[in-house]
Amino acid sequence: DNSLLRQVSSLLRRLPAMESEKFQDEFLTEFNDTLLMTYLAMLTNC
Amino acid sequence: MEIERKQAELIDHFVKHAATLEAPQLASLIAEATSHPSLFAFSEILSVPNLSKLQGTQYSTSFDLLRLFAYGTWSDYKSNAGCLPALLPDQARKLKQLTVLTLAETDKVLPYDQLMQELDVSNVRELEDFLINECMYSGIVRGKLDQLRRCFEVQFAAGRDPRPEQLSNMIQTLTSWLGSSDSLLHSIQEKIKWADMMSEANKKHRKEVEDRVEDVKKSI
Amino acid sequence: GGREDPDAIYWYDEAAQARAHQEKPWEGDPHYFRRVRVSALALLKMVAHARSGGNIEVMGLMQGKTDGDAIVVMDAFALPVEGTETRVNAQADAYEYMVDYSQTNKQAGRLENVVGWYHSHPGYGCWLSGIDVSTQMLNQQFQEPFLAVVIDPTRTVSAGKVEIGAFRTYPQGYKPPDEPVSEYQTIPLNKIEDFGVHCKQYYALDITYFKSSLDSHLLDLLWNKYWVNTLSSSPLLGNRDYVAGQISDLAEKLEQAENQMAHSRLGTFLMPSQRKKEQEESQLAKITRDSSKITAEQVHGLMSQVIKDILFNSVRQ
Repeated sequence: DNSLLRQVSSLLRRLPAMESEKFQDEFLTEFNDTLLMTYLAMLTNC
Repeated sequence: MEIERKQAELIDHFVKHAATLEAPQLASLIAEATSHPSLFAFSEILSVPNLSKLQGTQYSTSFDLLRLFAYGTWSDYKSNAGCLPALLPDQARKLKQLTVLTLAETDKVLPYDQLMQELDVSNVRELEDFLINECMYSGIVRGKLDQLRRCFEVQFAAGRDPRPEQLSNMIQTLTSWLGSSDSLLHSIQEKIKWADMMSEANKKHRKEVEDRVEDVKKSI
Repeated sequence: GGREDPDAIYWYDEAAQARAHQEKPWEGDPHYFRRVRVSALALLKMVAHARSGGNIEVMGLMQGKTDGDAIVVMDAFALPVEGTETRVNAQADAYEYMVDYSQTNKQAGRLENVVGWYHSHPGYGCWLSGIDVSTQMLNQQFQEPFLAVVIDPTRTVSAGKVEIGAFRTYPQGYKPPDEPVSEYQTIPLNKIEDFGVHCKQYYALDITYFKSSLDSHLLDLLWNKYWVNTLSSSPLLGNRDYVAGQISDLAEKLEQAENQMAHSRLGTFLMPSQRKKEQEESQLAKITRDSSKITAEQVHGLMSQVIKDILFNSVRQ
């Protein structure tokens, strides 16, 4: 099915969806912020 | 996808015609298909048995042209221009559109310089006009033109006809994607089990502590 | 064959409604109405309207009917008023609009009457403030049956589900029996007094939802159209201001709790018997609950980001 193959090919070309240093920085910042919040919440619980 | 839906009828039409026509008419059919503004896929037409009979005849150049439109780029045409028929303006535009799709297959960020070289365009304005009017408006690509960094960021590009040798790569990528999705699901399951277990342990511990507090209160 | 038609609820029995209005079974029992059934259409319209207001309180009216002890909300429409928390009966500005709208509705074939009002509490939860209680008491005096609905569009995004509450007030002077404790919700420090003073003057109704077969089909189509937007959005990014506000509020509550503990002789561990008979959650316990809730929402947001990252960014050709 050539149509399906073309669609699959187009889809696979889009991966990875997001690949840039700026994105990684923002993503890791968000990650760290949430981990910090969790840590603070645990302290509050204690 | 949108682009496939749009050209499905066209492909059907050309395939049906190609199955019934003789060699001379096939050549003009190929010219019509390669100039059509909404058709970007040619492997179905290529696989019609009638067309393979063109090879070795006086119309074999038309067959080669169809193959170029299915798999090749504007640079491929320029290097083999002597062996191929002269392109009409519509065909030239189509081949350049297909070239952009091929470039987008390898890189998501296409520098203007590379695009201008591949498409034989002399200035940035002409390149941007081409990308906007011929590529984005026809729906074969979606992206962002970054004038500061002089590049075209491709968010989506329609698929070209895949060559047989590309299939193994596609299968491998899909397998790897399937594998990572499976292991992700597995990890999520594990985390759910862990969360349930921790919740039970926490409840048990809380009850133990409360019982101890009661005991101590009573003893006091 | 005994199967209930899911669209039967959309049939408006004028005679039955007129009979109910004549009999007025709600007059003798302040707790008569216990349930609310909200149509998908009304819910979508109310939430969309509330969300469009941003940080400003918005309000509107709901149209529907009664069905025994349930109020059925079929549709909702926005009112051109703002600042519902700053004055009693803000809807007075929109009386002409309401009358025109109701009349035009009847001409257009919507036979349901107005059965309530809704308004938004952006970021501070679903409850009735003093002004809301006064407004609703007035409505229940003159426009029965009438329902008050509150939507929090900010917490809706943060929690990933619609934050909505339906309330009816008790008559002036009525002493309600002890209600079972409703679901806990965080109240910001600057609203706690307003919440606490009036929380016994109204009760919450159970809310359920319904949709027609056409609604189901349309919602499926909408999902197909908007699933990409849904998948790519993140409450971590969209609700940053709200989360910052929540953390700031939590910090203030901690400070307040610390000051109270410094002044209290016995601390919060031993409850003096002169205080309320029922076990009351200490302020610190409430604060830890709030902090856990905020963190859980953030962790949920981060989990979805991490899952999306693994699914869509870890594969390479």
